[in-house]
Amino acid sequence: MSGYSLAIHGGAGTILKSKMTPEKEAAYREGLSTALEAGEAVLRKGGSAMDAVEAAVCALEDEPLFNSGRGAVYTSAGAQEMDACVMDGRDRSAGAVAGIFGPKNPIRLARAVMERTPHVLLIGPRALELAQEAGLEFGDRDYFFDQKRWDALQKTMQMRESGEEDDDPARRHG
Amino acid sequence: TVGAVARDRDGNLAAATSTGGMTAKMPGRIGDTPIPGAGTFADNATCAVSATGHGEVFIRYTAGAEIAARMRHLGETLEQAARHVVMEDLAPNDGSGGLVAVDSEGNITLPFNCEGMYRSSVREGSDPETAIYAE
Repeated sequence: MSGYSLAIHGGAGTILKSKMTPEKEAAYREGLSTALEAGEAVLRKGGSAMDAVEAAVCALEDEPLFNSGRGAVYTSAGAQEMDACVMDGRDRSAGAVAGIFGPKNPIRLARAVMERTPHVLLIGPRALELAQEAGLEFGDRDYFFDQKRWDALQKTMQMRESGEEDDDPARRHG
Repeated sequence: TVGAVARDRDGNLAAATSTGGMTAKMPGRIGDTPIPGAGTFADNATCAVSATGHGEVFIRYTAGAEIAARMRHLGETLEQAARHVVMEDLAPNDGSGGLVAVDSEGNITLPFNCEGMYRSSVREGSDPETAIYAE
């Protein structure tokens, strides 16, 4: 067999070069490098692809620059709802959660769904109970709060109230 | 949205994707991320995929599974299949975004049809590559 491979993403969209300062770009690159290294460290030691993608995504979820985990955006109601999924190419087993808030790393809960239940996708209170059963770490609203995400919500809501046209496809990105 | 795909030394593939959704979304709205075959997909025989973008469109076109289907039934390479889905299926149908994917041989592709995608990749024995815009 040949060697390992790993690829990660931290989202896509209208990333205006005019608004990208050298400091911001350096921070994004650092965040990506940290996540890639977290996943590659697993593969370098002979670990599994599943462990590697979990490690990489956890690092991205811990970095507020990216829209997941600690950097999750807000709904129109001012709440945060997170979705996550894992899939294992060996047997097409999969686990997912949707609309949850609490676990610091939703991707770990998605994996718990795959490994601890006969189901694929869980939502609601039972998903959070599973997170507790699996011993996953929880965060509160202060842990997940991010000023720039909150400000983005206010700006978007103001645009809607004023009827301002918005054809930026990036606003529809997850 | 964030995500990762990997091939380990045993040739096994895996994918993982996580998201907060989109700013000011309707409460309860779910995109493609937690839907296997749409935003997340893995099958050792073909590829592993993690997507980011306009989730509703990625769901309608079952983006991840479609790439695997093109590889399996048309004999396309990962690069051909992923590029077709991102540029020919999603882009003309309001499906802005991109994805990262790896095949059973460890080949990596990272296509996107918007201005940029935060991305990074590495293959054993090579230096990591990180990029934001089309480069």
